[in-house]
Amino acid sequence: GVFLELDQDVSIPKGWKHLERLSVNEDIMLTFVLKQQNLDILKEIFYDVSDPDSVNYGKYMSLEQIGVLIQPSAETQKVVQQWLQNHNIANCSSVITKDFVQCIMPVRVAEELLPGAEFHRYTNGHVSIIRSPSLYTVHSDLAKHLDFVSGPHRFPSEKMALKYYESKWKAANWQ
Amino acid sequence: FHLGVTPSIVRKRYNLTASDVASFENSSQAVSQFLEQYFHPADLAEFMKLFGGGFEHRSQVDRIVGTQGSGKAGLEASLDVEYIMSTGANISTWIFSTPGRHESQEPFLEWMLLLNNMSSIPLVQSISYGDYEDSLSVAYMERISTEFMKAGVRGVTILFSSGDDGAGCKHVSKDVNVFSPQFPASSPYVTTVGGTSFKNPFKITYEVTDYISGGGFSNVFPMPDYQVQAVKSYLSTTKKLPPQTYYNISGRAYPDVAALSDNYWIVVNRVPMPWVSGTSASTPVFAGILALINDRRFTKGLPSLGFLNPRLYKLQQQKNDALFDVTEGCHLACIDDQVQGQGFCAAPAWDPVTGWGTPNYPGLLEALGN
Repeated sequence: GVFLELDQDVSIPKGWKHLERLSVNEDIMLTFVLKQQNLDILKEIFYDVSDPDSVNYGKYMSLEQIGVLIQPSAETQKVVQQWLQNHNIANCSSVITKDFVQCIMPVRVAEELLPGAEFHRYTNGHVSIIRSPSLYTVHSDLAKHLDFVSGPHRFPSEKMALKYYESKWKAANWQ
Repeated sequence: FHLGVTPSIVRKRYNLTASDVASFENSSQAVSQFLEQYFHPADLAEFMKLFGGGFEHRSQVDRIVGTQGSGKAGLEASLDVEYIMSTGANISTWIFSTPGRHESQEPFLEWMLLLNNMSSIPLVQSISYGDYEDSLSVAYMERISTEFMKAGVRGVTILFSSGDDGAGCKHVSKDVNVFSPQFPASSPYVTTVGGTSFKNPFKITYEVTDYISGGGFSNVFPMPDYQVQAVKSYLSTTKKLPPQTYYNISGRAYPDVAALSDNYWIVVNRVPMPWVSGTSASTPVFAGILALINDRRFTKGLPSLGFLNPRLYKLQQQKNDALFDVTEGCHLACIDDQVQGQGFCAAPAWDPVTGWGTPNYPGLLEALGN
């Protein structure tokens, strides 16, 4: 297999506690992030419509037009679809731009699809989430069609919590 | 004299008069909430009743996209809505609420998917969310950045808060530290908002750096062309810079702009609360002002501002009074022998603590309204 996110931090952040390993029949959701096409053109358009000196400044595109430009190639769509079908995964949905596919499947199937992943439940005391403490791989035939798979990694960020009372300290200090 | 930042204080500081409210029906703005951040409509109504005097405003949001959980309202969600609707007054406001419908879903990615499945979305999006770059895979950050590009091509202005840990700090090995940039603040395809405080916290004075204001240089994204000149000028004219081993001099530098981030009043769970601070506060304030400028552009038949940075950096190379330059104070960083807790410092023109500065609405409208 090929690691799509070899550099992803898989440590469990402070505040989260391990609860259990999921049973093989529990359902989880994975999001397959498909490789897009024409990204160089998208970038060119992005800067062109944002540049006040360009004649195309403000000439924006609709989501549907963007979809036509960057949607994954027919081959990518077919290979990913085939891969999912081969694992009897049918409960899937996509988006207008066709570059994300979300599927619900039993843990047993998810761990077959993503060798290396092992799904566990964690809690921060308020909510529970499912993540894998080990990196996932995908079959080498799939690697060139996917940017990454969302679901196994990244605990929700809580770093941007407001700093309550810091202002109070600063005001008192100023006085 | 004042006891903290309220809508009237923000509006006065940024020179928004009572008539500076939206008039175009289709103007829109949005804030996004992730894990465990709920908003109560009653809090917004009470906030506007208490603090919304002196300018025409709305007291309810128009649309909640996603699922709002039950339970207590969060500080973050309350603040975002209350302040984007104070500067972006009388503008239709949406809340994207994506706590993760399934336990295995990433709330931030769920938000991206929502944007990718809606043909029409608010044209200014304020998001207070971030992670350290080094905790994320490059594949993830690059793809998310491509999604921001997609939004920009649609004419959407995306603003991210710059973070609340100054330059950040990562311990690499014994006696070796480096600064730790945050993503998506470090994406070259979004506008990043830093934070400031009043020089005198009890008066509407000029602004200085809020030492928590996130800023620095990305280790993942190279510096985009639009900011090369500004950053080069900062690096070559600033006398005291942290040692170069602490940051990637050729990376995308942030923030781009700033606004007050200190000592806010909000209403949460029906209780007025003072002393709330963070760049999560400055971001919706700046977003509301841009939504108001969009409103003025729409009345003239002009398109939305879209991705702001190329225009912003070009604008600042000319003489204008669109932004108040913040030139005092430094933000925090590693507490070690070499930098002793100090990261970058504010300076005339662009700097990696407060960007180009804070908004002066009449000047900004004149610069961006045509």
